[in-house]
Amino acid sequence: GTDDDGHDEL
Amino acid sequence: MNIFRLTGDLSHLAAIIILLLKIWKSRSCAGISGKSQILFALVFTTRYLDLFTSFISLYNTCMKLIYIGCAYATVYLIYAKFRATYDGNHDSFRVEFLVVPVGGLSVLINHDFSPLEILWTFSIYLESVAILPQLFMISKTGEAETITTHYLFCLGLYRALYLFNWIWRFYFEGFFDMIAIVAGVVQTVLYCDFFYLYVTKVLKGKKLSLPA
Repeated sequence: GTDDDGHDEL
Repeated sequence: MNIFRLTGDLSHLAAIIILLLKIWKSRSCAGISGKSQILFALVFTTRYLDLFTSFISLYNTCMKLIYIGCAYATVYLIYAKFRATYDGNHDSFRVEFLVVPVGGLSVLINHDFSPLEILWTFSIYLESVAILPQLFMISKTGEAETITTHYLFCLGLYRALYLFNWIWRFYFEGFFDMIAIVAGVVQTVLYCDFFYLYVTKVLKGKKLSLPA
């Protein structure tokens, strides 16, 4: 799934 | 951050800058699909809306701003500054056949049914196929300038390196994002035919031309 604070990848 | 992720990002950056410099130095966008570049600008715009909502790192913010800025600069060069050199007749891929299904799919299959998350999902799906107008244009004209093939190689390499990044993150962080992984595999597979031509022709000093 995804992080709570959004996506860290570009 | 691992070595595959970092080299992937740098490869992506190299691709973007190679294309900008190619157009700027030659004062021409011949052989470049403006439609693919518009799609990439749309990809970055819909993906990086989180610039307004969350801060991840200085690296993350800077790279996002550079990618978006370069994407719009490229579109500007193709459709405004060097418009006279734009080969619109050969750039005839119907982008609505990509954007509409991708839009539908991102509403149906996403991590969270919220506007920002759907737009992020849309950008991931769209990125996986955004290069198709460019590949279509090359198949239509039957050739590509060598510098254009370097651009495509770096762009394909970026997503292939991200695949290794995801394998790394799964093993060492227990992290996986199924949407990004599946779209990333699709995106990388689309470059396989090109990778083959790049290695067998361009790296041996020959121009990339397809058999008639």
